[in-house]
Amino acid sequence: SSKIISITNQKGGVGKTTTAINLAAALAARLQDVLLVDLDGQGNASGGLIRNKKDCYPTAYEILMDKEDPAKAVYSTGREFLDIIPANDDLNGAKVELVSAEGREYRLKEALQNLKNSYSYIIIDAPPSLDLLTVNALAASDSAIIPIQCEYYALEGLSQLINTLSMVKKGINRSLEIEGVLLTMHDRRTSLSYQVMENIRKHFKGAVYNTVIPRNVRLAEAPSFGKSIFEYDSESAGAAAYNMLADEFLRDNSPE
Amino acid sequence: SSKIISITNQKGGVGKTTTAINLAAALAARLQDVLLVDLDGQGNASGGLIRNKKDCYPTAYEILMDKEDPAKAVYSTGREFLDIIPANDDLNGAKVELVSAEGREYRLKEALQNLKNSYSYIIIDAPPSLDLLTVNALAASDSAIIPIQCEYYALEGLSQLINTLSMVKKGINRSLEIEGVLLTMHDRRTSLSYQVMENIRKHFKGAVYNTVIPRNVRLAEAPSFGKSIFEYDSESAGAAAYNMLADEFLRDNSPE
Ligand SMILES: Nc1ncnc2c1ncn2[C@@H]1O[C@H](COP(=O)(O)OP(=O)(O)OP(=O)(O)O)[C@@H](O)[C@H]1O
Ligand SMILES: Nc1ncnc2c1ncn2[C@@H]1O[C@H](COP(=O)(O)OP(=O)(O)OP(=O)(O)O)[C@@H](O)[C@H]1O
Ligand SMILES: [Mg+2]
Ligand SMILES: [Mg+2]
Repeated sequence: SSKIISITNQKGGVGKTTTAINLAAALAARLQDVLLVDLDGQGNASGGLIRNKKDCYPTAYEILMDKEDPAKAVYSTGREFLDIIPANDDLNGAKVELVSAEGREYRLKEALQNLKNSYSYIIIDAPPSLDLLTVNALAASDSAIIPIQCEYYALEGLSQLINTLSMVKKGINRSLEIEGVLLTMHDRRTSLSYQVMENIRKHFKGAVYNTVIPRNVRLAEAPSFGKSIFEYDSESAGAAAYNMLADEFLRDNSPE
Repeated sequence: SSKIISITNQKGGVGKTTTAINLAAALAARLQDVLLVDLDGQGNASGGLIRNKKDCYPTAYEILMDKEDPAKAVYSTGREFLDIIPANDDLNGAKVELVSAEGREYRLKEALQNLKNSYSYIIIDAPPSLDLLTVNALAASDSAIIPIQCEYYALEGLSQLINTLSMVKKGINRSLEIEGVLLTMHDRRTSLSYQVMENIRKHFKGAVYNTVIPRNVRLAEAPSFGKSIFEYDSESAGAAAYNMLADEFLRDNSPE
């Protein structure tokens, strides 16, 4: 059976999509069967890995709305061990359409039920909000990875994020855990980065990954070629960091 | 009478809050009466300018829900010519509570009706989403400033953003215009930045500000002291860029 992990933080631009794509790619390279679910109407995870996202039907929207068989929304990314459920703008409509629907928080969880057995890991890229899409992601997940930018506003949003996670854990998904807190866009040249890092490590203690993702322009360039960082520049600091993260992640998830 | 301007882009982390705070501060320094409205449940615009946001009641939430007189939600920032309507986590609840309310898109517009006459400019910091809060901001506005990061994912989200603006213009607010498109976090050292800039200028033509905001760590440090960039480091590249933006903005808005 597989483990389902959401990449979530309501603060925008903290590296959720970059982490979802590159962790998924790194796990696939380590022969883990991975499904990446794009749950953000911007469709950045889809756009960063596949070129034909506009031609895909059905997508995440149709499976949340229970209009199509979830298996039909699974597409190959052209890489071994890495499939994707893409997303597009329709997903923004789902939030409104599902408001009064029965069991609206569990739509994704139900959709992934039959897919779980074909993958070792399912990784969900969540949007920058605390809305129904993010709640669906957390309701379907065993755990959540929280990317946190080494910047001041990251600290401000923490308490809201923790509130949301505990609310979902109490009311919707008792087994939800924090998989880890990932420090991103760390810039060795600025003292702000170190101050925020210190603060986050004090706040989350052992939940923070040893791996810190540096600010590295190669990570920002890779999606414009539809490539993971490993395909685009395997020698880059970004590739090294996401490789380290994948190793740390697998150590946490392998049987003793 | 005053002009109401939303700072909006559903892509996260592109510099909406940084632009809202520093443009508002720069206009206040040019003796324009400015009200900054924080419409993001993260409350970053509030946290970046005032220290006591947790003590404020009422806030943006109460005025959207029509529970308090809007004038009561206006607070001084301690700077001349710059007031704020702060926000906190409650605002995330408004989205759900307002779903079936009468005239839910026009709540902010109505709330600002009586405040308009006391300010030359009202600047609204919108959240990273295309939801009811952003629609409220656009429905209340004369125009929108669109910050766009000089990065690949910025290009992907453009068509959705344009769709949303034209949807609001057709259905909710006929007079909504694009005030300008602002290129942010430009990094002179990377070719990606120049490629994206070129692409955006081709796409938006004359709507793009001549002013380009460089990536400048001082802009990221200032909010941790609750200061605008002008108070924190008036000699920085960030301060120079936002001063230039304010001048360009006032040129666009001054009578011939
Ligand atoms: N470590 C890094 N170094 C440099 N750039 C990065 C890094 N991680 C991500 N980026 C770039 O920063 C921007 C924001 O990252 P990304 O889109 O992954 O964040 P996000 O949290 O998914 O954003 P959103 O909130 O909009 O979903 C993107 O342009 C991305 O390419
Ligand atoms: N020009 C810049 N140079 C360097 N850092 C910047 C710049 N502009 C903004 N930042 C920093 O980048 C991060 C994102 O900026 P900001 O929070 O203003 O974006 P936003 O669009 O409001 O994000 P959200 O989508 O979460 O509302 C913040 O930590 C901010 O301090
Ligand atoms: Mg994303
Ligand atoms: Mg913001």
